[in-house]
Amino acid sequence: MNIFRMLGDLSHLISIFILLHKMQTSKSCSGVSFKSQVLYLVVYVFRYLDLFTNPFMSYYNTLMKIVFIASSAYTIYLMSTVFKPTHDPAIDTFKIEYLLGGSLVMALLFPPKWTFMEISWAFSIWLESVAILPQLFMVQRTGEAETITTHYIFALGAYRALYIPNWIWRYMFDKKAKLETIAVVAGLAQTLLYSDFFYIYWTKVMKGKKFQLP
Amino acid sequence: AEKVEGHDEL
Repeated sequence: MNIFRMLGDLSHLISIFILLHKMQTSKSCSGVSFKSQVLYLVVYVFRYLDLFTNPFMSYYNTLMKIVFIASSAYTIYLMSTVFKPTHDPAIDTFKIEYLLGGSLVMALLFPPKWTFMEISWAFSIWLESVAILPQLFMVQRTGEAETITTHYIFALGAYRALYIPNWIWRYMFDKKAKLETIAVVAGLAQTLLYSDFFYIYWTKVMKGKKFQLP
Repeated sequence: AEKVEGHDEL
């Protein structure tokens, strides 16, 4: 554990909190991509299958995994029941079949090991790297986003971006660390996908302006 | 160093 990893995980928790808070207070999930949320649930379920099989890592690890799966499922539940009338499927039209298919192909081509668990882990890593696309696509379609939604996207992007200095730290100082090539490559790709968003967030939202595409 | 099975990152 190092400061970057800790801040990254904290940022992930904050993003979940912001999203739930936005929905609860505005009684609406408008501007939030249901498809991205479904992809995240798929990501956590496939990645954390090891909750039931692998040797115990740490209380921290187990607790976070449960929090991510549970909060993701709860978000889907809210969006498909209570706040369903506020979701507009007509602007949430990204074809997630390609993301699911592409991630599966990558996982089958380069699995860390040829086991079901390792293939599903790799699948979840690739899928996570692109799971934000339906959300970004939705923002692009509407040309703007509520400030609270941009805070959510920023915190979620910052989580993986902070994993990058974490990997560098581990590579340099942690003798026991095993760096996972797939996670690093996918993590870099994921951060790259956010770069445009980060730029607009930084130049507009941070200066108190509305998030609006040029 | 002992070998740890599985993935320690989230």
